[in-house]
Amino acid sequence: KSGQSRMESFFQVL
Amino acid sequence: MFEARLIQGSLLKKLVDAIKELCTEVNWDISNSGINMQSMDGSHVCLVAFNLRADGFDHFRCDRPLTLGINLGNLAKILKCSGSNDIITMKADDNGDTLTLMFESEKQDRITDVDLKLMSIESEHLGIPDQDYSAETSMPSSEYQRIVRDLSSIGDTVNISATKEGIKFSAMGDIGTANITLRQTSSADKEEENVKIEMKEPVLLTFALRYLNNFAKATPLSSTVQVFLTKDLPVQVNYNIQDLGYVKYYLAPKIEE
Repeated sequence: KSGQSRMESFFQVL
Repeated sequence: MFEARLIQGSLLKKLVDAIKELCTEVNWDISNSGINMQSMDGSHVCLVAFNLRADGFDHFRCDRPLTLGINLGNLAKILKCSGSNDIITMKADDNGDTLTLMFESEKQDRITDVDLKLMSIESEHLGIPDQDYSAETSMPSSEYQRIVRDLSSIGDTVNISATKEGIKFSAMGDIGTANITLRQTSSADKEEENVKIEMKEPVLLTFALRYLNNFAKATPLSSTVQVFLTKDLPVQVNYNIQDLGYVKYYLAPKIEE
């Protein structure tokens, strides 16, 4: 089963 | 104050149409180098960024950096009042709460001006480092549009894999499965009609087709699109806007839970 990841999991919030 | 004049005003209309469904309220950062925007969609699954270089405009003036909070749906409504051959000028005062848009017909015999109310928008900015991509593909933007549209009738998600065979897009759904494989080409009459693939390592990622389809709204902005795949990272879909800048989309992958 695959789930949707979010952008913050990959790039740092500045 | 800020003032920018774009002879090919239709590019601004196409740009706003290409991003308005993903991001509704955004900040445009204006400086003497141009206009930049970065915004995530409401669910933070994708990120949209554009850059319009000052030197891509026929006239560009920005006395000090400004942030303009814009409702893109409202801006799109205003841009509908412009003709496809109109020259568009944008103006804003340093401490003003409106963005003035002026549309001049080609013959300059009809002039429309509209003030758009600006907003104060809280937005998060993500730092996106320069990445080493696993695979980079350049293809006609119409080809990308067709692939994601065709696969959407099969399923909701797509596996994209880069191997020595080429780039393969696979969708699976209740009605069956579909695979579309693109191989590198060199025979097209025009360079931009070729598919170019540069692969450093094989990669396989899964994405929601709904977003990839939405990115194809930028097709009118560019004849080609670049798709960057990186192991365990968001896919990047780039449209270069000739002589003006770019719009880039990033989409977070689906991951095994």
